[in-house]
Order: sequence, then structure tokens, then C-alpha cells
Amino acid sequence: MAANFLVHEKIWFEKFKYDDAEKRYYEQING
Amino acid sequence: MAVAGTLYTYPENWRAFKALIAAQYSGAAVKVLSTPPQFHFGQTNKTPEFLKKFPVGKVPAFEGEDGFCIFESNAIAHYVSSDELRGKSKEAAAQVLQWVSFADSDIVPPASTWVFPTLGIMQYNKQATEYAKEEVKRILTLLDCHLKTRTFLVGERITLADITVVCTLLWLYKQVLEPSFRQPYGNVNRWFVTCVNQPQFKAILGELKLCEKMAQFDA
Amino acid sequence: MAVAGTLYTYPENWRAFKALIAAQYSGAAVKVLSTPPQFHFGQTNKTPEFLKKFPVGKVPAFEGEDGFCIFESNAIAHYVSSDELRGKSKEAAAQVLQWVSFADSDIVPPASTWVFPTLGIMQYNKQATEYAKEEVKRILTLLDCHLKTRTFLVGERITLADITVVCTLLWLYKQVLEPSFRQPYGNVNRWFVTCVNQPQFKAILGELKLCEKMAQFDA
Repeated sequence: MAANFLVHEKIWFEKFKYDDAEKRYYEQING
Repeated sequence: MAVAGTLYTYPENWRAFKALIAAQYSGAAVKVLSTPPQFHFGQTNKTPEFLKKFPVGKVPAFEGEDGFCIFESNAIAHYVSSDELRGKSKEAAAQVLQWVSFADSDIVPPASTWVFPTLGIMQYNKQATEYAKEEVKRILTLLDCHLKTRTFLVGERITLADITVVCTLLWLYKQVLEPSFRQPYGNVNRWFVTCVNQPQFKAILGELKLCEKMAQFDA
Repeated sequence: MAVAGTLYTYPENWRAFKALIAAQYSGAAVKVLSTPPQFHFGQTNKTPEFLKKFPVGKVPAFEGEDGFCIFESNAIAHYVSSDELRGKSKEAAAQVLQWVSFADSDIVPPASTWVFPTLGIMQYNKQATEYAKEEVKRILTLLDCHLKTRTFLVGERITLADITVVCTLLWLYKQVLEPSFRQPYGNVNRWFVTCVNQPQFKAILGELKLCEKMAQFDA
């Protein structure tokens, strides 16, 4: 029952990819 | 004057639990509308009168008896809390916010990635699930280290930090953190069980059964 | 007593700007360490002494002169703020938290999805970008409606809500919200320009050049 509602939750599943890319980008910029 | 009002949500919403447990501590009078005819998720929250009060149309949403309306679960929990729960000093208030932000930014994504397929509400993706498991291990290790010398996350008593992180970990502990997986994180397990056994948590969560066998994805 | 301490970050970090602008209003003395030899992003934040203070190893991270350490950008901004910025009443404080949460949950994901490929940070994905553009339109519409009758997001003066949402929108306004795209959101544009022209914002952001031509992905 509760699970059916969870499907409507907005979760940023890809967040780790963006966090990782952002970290690498700024690590590169900062040499 | 203690807060009084109505919380709109769908049933068993872990995000709504944060405000409801906080209200158990603060004495705020929060009436829950979560089932038809009072509230029909997917319909009521799309009506013009609901959107006028809560333009984002998301739940949980709170409407005070004085007409004050607020959305975003962390803001609602903060509003129905007491100063003790929010953190009385500047430092404690900032630490509470630190753990609340940490829960949303670092726990929600991997917890959902791992648990949703086991509930059959999302396609299973082996690589994403394995990555999520490693992230959950990283988070539990961090919490375990922090709780090695502490009973609660901030200060000596329960705050919104504990309420928020416990509610964010709920599905993990119910669905996939089987004894062998959670065994290395004894301080977190002790803290989690201490919290959920508090009468104020029990009043909202009921008797919590910890995961005995890691749920696999439900094809 | 006003707060004083050190903020560790990499240069031009919009998440760090939130605390730095807040400090401009509150008078907190915040020294920024963002370049070698004082701070080398990717190295310093992986050292044992840094991780002892900030176990998550992320930036921005704040260390007060009194040794008080805090991570998570919203917690740091809250700590270096004044009561006016945090929201003086229970209602205002909850509304500030509502917009701070909204910024992280509803603005950061589509803003990152749209902007990162234009900076060469992430691969371009047409479908994801188109979806992100629609989400940005939804957010700007919601903010535009809220700001139709308001000068600022909460109450009559600048709060952490304005500082946080402005900093979260920065990349969008600099990189992709060209005049024709942002034209329908006049109240948001007026509010955004009002904020960034405040001396406290200018002291941190400098002279902001709004996007003239929507950046395309940088193959």
C-alpha cells in the first residue's frame, strides 16, 4: 500500500553522477 | 502557544512522519488527512483550492488553524517542533540543519535506488543498486563513527536531527539492512533502536520490525 | 557575539556564496581558503586532519575560531546568519526553510542537468535537457506567481530564502536563461536583479552578467 504512493516521490536518482562529475570538474580546474 | 493544524499526506509517508514525531514531542496538535474523502492523493492536491494554498502541489503540506500554510517536509517539521528539537543554541541549530541537509542530500538518493526496486516500483539496475549499497555503507560508517561517543546526533537529547535521519533510514532498516549487513554499524543500530523505541516515535511508527532477510528486487 | 571563522571551498562555488553573502549581512568574519597552498580542492579535503573535522570530506566546510566545525552549505549559511536572515518568527523561520529545501529539491536537479553539459562537466543528453528546461519553466512560473505580490520571498526584507534561491539560480541566469527564455518571468527577473544588485551580494558575486545567448552543450 505505502509503496504504491512512493512511486510518486521525486527522487534525484542520478545525483551521485552529477556530484561526481562536479567534483572531478572542480578538481581538474584546481589542478 | 502550541501549534495546531492539518497535515495533508498520503498514508505511511516517511516524510510526513518527521513532523508527526516532532509534534509528539512538542505537543503540537496535528490532524492528519490522508485518505478519501478528506484527502485523495493525486486528486485533492491537484485542485485549485489546494494549489492556491500549496502552489507546488506536493505532500506533505501543512495548514495551521490560523491559516498559515507551509510545504516541504523539513519546514513543516521545523514549524511544529519546540526549540529543544530545533536546537536551542546557534551551534545546535546549525548542527540539526547539517544532519537534515545530509539526510536529504546523501541518504535519500541511494536509499531510494536500493529500496524502490525491492518494492516493485522501479526497474532493477544491478550497477545502480551495487553503487547504492556502497553509498549506504559509507553513510552508515560515518554515522557509526559519529555515534561512537554520542547517544544522539546533536547534544544530549533527541532533536530534529535524530527524527529526520531515523525517518530517512526507515525503509532501509525495514527492507534491506539484514542483520549481517548492519552488523558492522553497532552504534547506528543502537541509536536507531533507541529512537524508534521512544514512546513519541512508537506513537507514529508503531512496532518496527527490522529487516531479517534483505529484500531482492521484485520482478 | 558575531561569528568568526574559516570557510574551506574551491573558488567560485555557488554553495559557498550562500554563507559568504549571509556573512555580509550579519557581520560574521569569514575568511575563505580556496586556493593552494592554504587549500587544494581534491587534496586538502582528503587529508586525515580535514576528515577528522569534516568526516564527509565535502566543501564548503566551516571552522569557527572557537573550533566549532560544520559542513553542509545550508547549515553553514544558517550559522553565520543573523536572526533577521534566518526568519525572526516561527512562521518566517519555517518559510525560510521551505524555500531553502525547495531550492535543493526542485531547482538543483534540473539546473545541473541543463547547465553541466554546457560547461563540459557532463555528457549532453537531449531528452534529459528538454525535461530539465520544462522543470525550470515550472519553477520560474511558481516563483513568478509568488513574487507577483512580494518584493522578497519571505517577509519584507532579504532573508536566507532569497540568498539561497538566488545562489541556486546563478548558473541558470549566467549560462542559459537568455532574454527570450526569461521574458515570461518578469517578477522573478526583477527580484533576482534587485538581490544581486544589493551591495552585500555584489561584494561576493561582483558584477553579474546575465545570459545573452543560451549556451549549448560543449562537446
